[in-house]
Amino acid sequence: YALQGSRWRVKNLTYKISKYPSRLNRDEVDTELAKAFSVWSDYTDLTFTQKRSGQVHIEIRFEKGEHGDGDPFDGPGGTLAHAYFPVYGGDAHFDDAEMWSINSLRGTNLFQVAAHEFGHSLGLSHSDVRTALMAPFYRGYNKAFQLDQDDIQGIQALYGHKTQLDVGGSFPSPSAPRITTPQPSAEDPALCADPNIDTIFNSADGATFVFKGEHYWRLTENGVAAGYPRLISRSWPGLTGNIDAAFTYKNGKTYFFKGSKYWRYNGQKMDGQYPKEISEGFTGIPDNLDAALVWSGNGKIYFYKGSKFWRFDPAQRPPVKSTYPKPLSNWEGIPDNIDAALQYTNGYTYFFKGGSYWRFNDRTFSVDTDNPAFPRSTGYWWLGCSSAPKGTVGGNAKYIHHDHDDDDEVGDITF
Amino acid sequence: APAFGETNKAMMYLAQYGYLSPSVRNPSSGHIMDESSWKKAIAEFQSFAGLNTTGELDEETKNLMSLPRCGVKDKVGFGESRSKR
Repeated sequence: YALQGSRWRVKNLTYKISKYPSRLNRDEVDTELAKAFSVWSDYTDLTFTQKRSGQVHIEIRFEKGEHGDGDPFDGPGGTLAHAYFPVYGGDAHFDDAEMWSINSLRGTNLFQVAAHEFGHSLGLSHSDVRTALMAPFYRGYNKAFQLDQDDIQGIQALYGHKTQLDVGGSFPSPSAPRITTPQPSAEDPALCADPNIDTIFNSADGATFVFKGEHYWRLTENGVAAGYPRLISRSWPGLTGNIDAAFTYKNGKTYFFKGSKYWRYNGQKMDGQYPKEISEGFTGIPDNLDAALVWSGNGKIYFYKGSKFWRFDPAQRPPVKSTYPKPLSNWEGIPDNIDAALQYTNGYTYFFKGGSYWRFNDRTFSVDTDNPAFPRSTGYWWLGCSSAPKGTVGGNAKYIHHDHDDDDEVGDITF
Repeated sequence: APAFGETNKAMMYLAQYGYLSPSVRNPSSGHIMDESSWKKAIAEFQSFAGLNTTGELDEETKNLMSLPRCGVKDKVGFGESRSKR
């Protein structure tokens, strides 16, 4: 993602549609644009309120050709819309010569384009991640639209993580899956009896998978999806069981690690000739890893093994700096010898060990404080095990307190 | 003539989205550009869009340039940036 450099100082923003499109129903436009704003408010504490008159933060207009800002529209195709960054007022203009459509494969989908433009209104520039909403090219109507991790990281870099539910009370902020009452139907008795996991990762399309032995489960908001477990080898042909670590990188590819080998998949299709040696593809990273993740703090890949961790940056030569490995105790509150780690779709980082998990706060750079405190039961909060404890559970977390000086010990960012 | 037309169109496109100076889009300014600036601009666009960075106005690049897109510049602030010491 790329930030333009300006953002709103307030989180409660107002908008007004000053000029509606000529070919769509006004109520439907209101609904679609509210939906487009909610794409961003789902992941932050931003709120968007429509006003019919008066001063607003973001003004929206559907215009044709030259419309007063010196950047004329070009008719159907070409430029679809443009929007101004917060420092320039945040207004969004849509080319009324386009065939705007709603829930249809025909025409240009209003919701998707509006969600993109509002990203600019909030301070996001174009992303070079193809799958991101903030990529500049229109990708066609996608019924199952989901914000890309890249977009989530971008908006949260500007406005922070979401801490409140939209309606009613607060949810265990900012928690893992939004589970309040695990559904019995979403339980797997065997998994609940032994909730230790080998690895957990998000696929490029945002689904979360848990691997254990030869099997895997897809997680839902209520626990595990129906129809699981399934065999890893059947869904990811060529991959074996008992995987050590996995992550999906921003190129959309998923990497699996086991022993001295690694595999790369594009979705569930092997992406070339694998397995390969970790020492070849990930120079500087040891074999027999415990866990791996792409950290939301800086987008770099972190590998964990025993009491140490390594930071891997494919864009650097060498990709692992000579100052690594570093002690895992730098991740304050996280125990050694973890089983799995994940950057979840809410942008937070989670560490798993022995049926317990810890949520890491990238801002305080320590395990999050919340009620119930961490570690919590993986069974209850992630796997939907209704009989598992809801509160704090045992874990061998080492709470090491030390002051961070100007040289952070995890990445080249300033805390 | 067709080749010139395509080049001219691509030049306008690259200027519109921040890869070349906005003065390229001004028909009253007889804009002359050296080949390296032109190739660099195409390569930057190709790199941003995830294409092979050939620096040539190939078919794949032209196809991408013809796609509907957002009108906001990919590279904000052309010509306004200062080099970092």
